[in-house]
Amino acid sequence: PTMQTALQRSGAEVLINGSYQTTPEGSRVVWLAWHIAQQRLLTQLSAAIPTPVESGSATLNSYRTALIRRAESRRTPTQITLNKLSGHYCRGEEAWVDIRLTEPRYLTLLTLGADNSVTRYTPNRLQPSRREPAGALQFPPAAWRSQQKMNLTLYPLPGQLTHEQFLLISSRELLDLSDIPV
Amino acid sequence: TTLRQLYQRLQPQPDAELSLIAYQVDPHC
Repeated sequence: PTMQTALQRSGAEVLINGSYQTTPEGSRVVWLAWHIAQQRLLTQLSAAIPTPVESGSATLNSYRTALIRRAESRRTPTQITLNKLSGHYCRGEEAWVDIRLTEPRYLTLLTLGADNSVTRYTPNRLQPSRREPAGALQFPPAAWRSQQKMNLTLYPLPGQLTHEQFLLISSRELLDLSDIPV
Repeated sequence: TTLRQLYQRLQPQPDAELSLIAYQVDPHC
């Protein structure tokens, strides 16, 4: 695929305009990632835009709208970072997700596998759905990791650099995503 | 569940906020 993007920063607002084209036999999902340095911390944001199967091109309108909506709120209620800000892990390395909430939210944490499968980490049997209070939390929780109760250990596909994503969905109201496999 | 199906389900949920973070796992380190 080819891609063109333009990034404008104005105060707290970040607008990203872009378009991409794929070859007719190109991937059905295009991933765009960009890096924004905020107060010396590198925040990695990625946007996922499923491309239309029937068309070889599309624009970023849907996600741009979402970003503008987030910018208007001036404060994003949910922020996530990884324990390694670079996002680069070696085989067998442990990962966890740091989550910051500025208001109480229901959370669903999913992983998007290298094969485009979607798997749910939480809610789960040990962590049923509940509205999490504002503040900081981790998945898996630090106590669970130290007790070896739950750890996330990452492995690549055989012999290849493997790209995957964590997707956190937060909402004020309970979203029922319980059919997604744990 | 595929990613496409998930996005279709979340589209009519104006309250839902999605935070996506990418990582890579390197087999050579």
